[in-house]
Amino acid sequence: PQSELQLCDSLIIWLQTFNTPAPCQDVKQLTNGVAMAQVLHQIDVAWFDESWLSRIKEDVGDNWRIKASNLKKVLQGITSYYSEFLGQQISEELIPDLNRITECSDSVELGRLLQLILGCAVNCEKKQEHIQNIMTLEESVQHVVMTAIQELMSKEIL
Amino acid sequence: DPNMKAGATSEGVLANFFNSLLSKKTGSPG
Repeated sequence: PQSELQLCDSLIIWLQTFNTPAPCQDVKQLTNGVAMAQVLHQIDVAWFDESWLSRIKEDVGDNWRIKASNLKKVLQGITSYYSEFLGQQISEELIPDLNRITECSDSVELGRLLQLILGCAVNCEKKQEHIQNIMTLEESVQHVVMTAIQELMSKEIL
Repeated sequence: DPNMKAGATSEGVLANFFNSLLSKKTGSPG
């Protein structure tokens, strides 16, 4: 089985293909939730619209309260996307512990959050574009992405 | 070449998986 760290690293590589205005080169840069929110906005601009995106604060710095608030909004957005758009409930074991991301930049928990974003991408209306994009990634990254999607599918609660 | 064969198999697995995902209906309930 792939390691949890490999999951995070590979999904960061995938995330970079969205060319977000906010940097997303490593775990630290992602912990404020800004780049993830921008990716969700690209995945489904109607759902994660300008109004939703504007509630994510960009000037975060080291303020852990703002980081926590942003991450909470990102996870809430994803959860409602799964339940209201995809008609699925996210399995408890796939839901990341946001406190661990805010407090210690935990790669395992961040990987879980990125995995849920991946689930949005491969199920949304523009999924063809996203899947074809994944197919251009390095083979080792594709393998991790495939396993992550398979895990999501195996734990789908309709 | 066994390496090439393994690579081709691995590529095939990935292509099969992602192509089947492409043909899967979008998860929207309607």
